[in-house]
Parts: sequence; C-alpha cells; structure tokens
Amino acid sequence: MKQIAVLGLGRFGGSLVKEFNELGLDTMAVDKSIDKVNEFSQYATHTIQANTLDESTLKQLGIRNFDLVVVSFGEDIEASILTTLHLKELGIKQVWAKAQNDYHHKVLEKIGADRIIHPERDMAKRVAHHIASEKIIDFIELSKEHSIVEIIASEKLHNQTLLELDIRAKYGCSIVGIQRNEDVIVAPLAEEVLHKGDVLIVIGHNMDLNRFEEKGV
Amino acid sequence: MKQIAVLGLGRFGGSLVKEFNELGLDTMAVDKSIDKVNEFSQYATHTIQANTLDESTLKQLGIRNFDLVVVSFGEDIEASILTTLHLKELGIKQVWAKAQNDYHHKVLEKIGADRIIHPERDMAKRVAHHIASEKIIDFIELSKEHSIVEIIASEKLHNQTLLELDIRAKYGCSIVGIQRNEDVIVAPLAEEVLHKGDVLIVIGHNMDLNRFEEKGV
Ligand SMILES: Nc1ncnc2c1ncn2[C@@H]1O[C@H](COP(=O)(O)OP(=O)(O)OP(=O)(O)O)[C@@H](O)[C@H]1O
Ligand SMILES: Nc1ncnc2c1ncn2[C@@H]1O[C@H](COP(=O)(O)OP(=O)(O)OP(=O)(O)O)[C@@H](O)[C@H]1O
Repeated sequence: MKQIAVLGLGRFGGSLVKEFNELGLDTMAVDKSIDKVNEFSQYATHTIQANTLDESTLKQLGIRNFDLVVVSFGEDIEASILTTLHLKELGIKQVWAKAQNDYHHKVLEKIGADRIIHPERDMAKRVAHHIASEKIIDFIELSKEHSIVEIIASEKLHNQTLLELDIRAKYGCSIVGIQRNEDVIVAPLAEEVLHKGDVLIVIGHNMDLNRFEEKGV
Repeated sequence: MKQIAVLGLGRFGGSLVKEFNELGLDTMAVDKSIDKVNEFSQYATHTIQANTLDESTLKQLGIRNFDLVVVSFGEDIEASILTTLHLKELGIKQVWAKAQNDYHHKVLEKIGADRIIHPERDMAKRVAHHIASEKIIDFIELSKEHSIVEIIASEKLHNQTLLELDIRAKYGCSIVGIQRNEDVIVAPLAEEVLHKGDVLIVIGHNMDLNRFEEKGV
C-alpha cells in the first residue's frame, strides 16, 4: 500500500486527508498548529504536530519511507518552497505541492515538484463558464481544445430522439450521458428521447461545443 | 449582457475576474485592499476599493443593478455571511458564495445563498482519487453514483479494438474519448485501436468504473 503524507491541514490539505480516509488509504498528517492536529487525528493513521521547515524534523518523521508527499501551505510561500526542496533532496519520489500564484508555481517547478495544484484557479474556470452561459451547468477541461460540458436541454429538444437530432453529424460533438433527476443514463442509445430539463453530458472540441450551445440546444 | 460583480479578490475571486475577462464578460471587482484593486484593474470593467460589510456602501456601488454577485471572502466568515445577507435583502437574484467549511456552508444556505462553492474540497476529491490509483489520472463526480474517470491504458489493452474489448457489455461503462498525445478522439468508433499509454475517458456508475479499473485495464 502506498504510504502518503500530507503536510499542512488547511482547507485543501484537510480535505485530502478526509478523502484518503474514505478511500481506505493510510496517511500521515502533519501541521504546526495543535488545533489542526486535533481536528484531523480521527481521519489520519498518524497525526503529528511539527514545523516542516527544519530538515532534521522531516528526517525524524521518517518522511523518507513515504512514496508521495503533498505540501499544502498557502500563505507562507517560503515554507512551501523550502519544504518541497528538502523533500526532493531526501529522495521522495513524488512531491505534489499546492501553488498560491504563478510565481510560486514557477519556483516549485524549478526545484522539482512532481505535480503542482491550483485548487482555486481550476474551480474558477468551471464556475466562470457556468455563469457565462445560461445553459452550461459545468465545464471540465480535457485538453487545451477539448472539454466536457453539462448543458440543460431546452424546449427545442423536448420529445426528440438522439437519432432525429443527429448531433454528432451536425455539430461534431457527442452526448455521452443524460442526467435526469438523480439518475444518469450512460452512453444513451439513438432511440433515447430527450426531455426539457435533462442535463446533457457532451464531449467535443471547444469550437463544436460552442456551436452546439448556441444553435443546437 | 449579464451584469456580474465579484466581491473579494483572493485566489478564487481573482481567478474568476480573469476568466470572465477571457470570456468577454463585463465585471465589477471589489476588494477592501488597494493592492488587490490595482492588481485586477486590468481585467475588470470596474474595480473599486470598498468594504462590503456596510449596507450603504453596497447601495452606493449600485449593486442592485447586478444579476449575479459572487462573495469570495475566506478567512473572515462573518464578512461573508453579513455581505451575503445584505445582498439577498437588496434583492440580488443570484448570490453565489465561497464556503470555508461545513458550518459556513450551513449558515450561507439558511440565509439564502443561491449556490455555495468549495474550491479546495472539490479539488481534493479529484486529487485523492488520482493518488489512490496508479491508473486514474482524473476523477470527476457527476452525481452521487456516477462519475467520469481518465484512466491510462495498460499493456493489456495494447493493439486491441474497442469492438474486441467489448467494455460496455463486460463492465457497463463506456469509453467516450481517447487522449493520445495532445489530441482527443471524441466518441471513438468500434474499430478504433487502443495503444498503451492512451488516456481513456470513461463514464459510468462508480461500481462499474471500479470493476473496470481493477480488472479491465
Ligand atoms: N512550516 C510549516 N510546517 C507545518 N505546518 C505548516 C507550516 N506552514 C503552514 N503550516 C500549516 O499549513 C496549513 C495551511 O496553511 P495556510 O492556511 O497558509 O494555507 P491556505 O492556502 O490558506 O490553505 P487552504 O487554502 O488549503 O485553506 C495551516 O494549518 C498551517 O498551520
Ligand atoms: N468585508 C470585505 N470587503 C471587501 N473585501 C474583503 C472583505 N473581507 C475580505 N475581503 C477581501 O477578500 C479577499 C479574500 O479574502 P481571504 O484572503 O480572507 O480569503 P481566502 O479564502 O484566503 O481567498 P482565496 O482562497 O480565494 O485566496 C482579500 O483580498 C480581502 O481583502
């Protein structure tokens, strides 16, 4: 079983420890604040109060035995950078770090962080697309040019089958799921009839998705 | 055009203003800190230094003319709650607020916030699933029981067509896209040949996805 450590139990680090617990994984959770250590002791296998800036503290934690360490300090960019540097020097294979801004991202990249995470920025992208369009419920980037969107089916699509609408031929994108009330219909068949208010899960090139959103829904 | 205001220009609020700017939307950006106002003045239509706790300040901002207002204060939960309350009392149709924790979420719900956002928690869910499994690159929740996962195709699937693999019949989930290098193949045909290292975009019920991840990839 992978040995995982989470350093810094803020909103992101703390949520990670809870999620790992739900997935049945062992974790070591570390924070300099005793309140945080107490708050998360029920979710992590080990919870330790320590300041990770000190290299000898990291060694005493036995951090070298861990396969993956997440560094999740926000306000104190220097602590994040120094801790990440120490971890890579101690030979940790995978060090993932949360970045505060573009400058922080660049420095983490240069010192060898294996993955850099921007929780707020990524969420802002999804929320902005939802707000910008009445019809889009969610927007998930797959690559620079392809995405998945959840779009609300309007009156225009009511009582029509996927076959009649022929969306793939007309717009180049593909309806891969339909959310109706609490249920999701995966890979709907051509004869599936759409209802007003269905949430269509559509995959495609961004240009095709825009055309479908403007003209097809 | 929808009139949007963003109150609080931290990592989340600031990213939102930048995203709206890219989508060509007008925004009013407000923060009590002059540094933030200067930082984001190039992205928003109007940028104003103000403390939104004061109801008369909100009226002077002409906030009643806005269709949607995002409240993005983190550390100061009280400011977030009071501002959201004032906005609903002033009759703003859509007030979306970022929540710091479950307690904050409950209060925002009770006072009428129209949507409550947890950027760090949602990102933690995606990252935890990626770390928990070697094969899963990304995990996106669609509902309580259905998700989309990005899974790396192993040696086992190399040089086989989707027809031969018959994943829909065997596992109940559906491959809706294939990421190969920078390109995405949308709604692949049955004759499509898979290569080791392809990233499969799969939709399905969580139980089926787990089975596919364990036995099928
Ligand atoms: N050097 C350090 N050693 C151990 N813990 C630390 C260190 N520096 C900061 N922390 C802890 O990391 C946690 C997160 O830090 P901070 O609140 O600065 O980040 P944040 O970006 O606001 O977090 P989030 O957005 O996830 O809530 C805090 O609980 C803090 O006590
Ligand atoms: N009453 C207020 N009026 C206007 N601006 C405010 C008010 N309270 C806080 N802010 C501003 O909101 C911004 C975000 O606040 P804060 O840093 O507490 O949140 P945060 O949750 O850490 O943000 P993020 O996670 O998005 O970085 C700050 O720039 C702060 O100046």
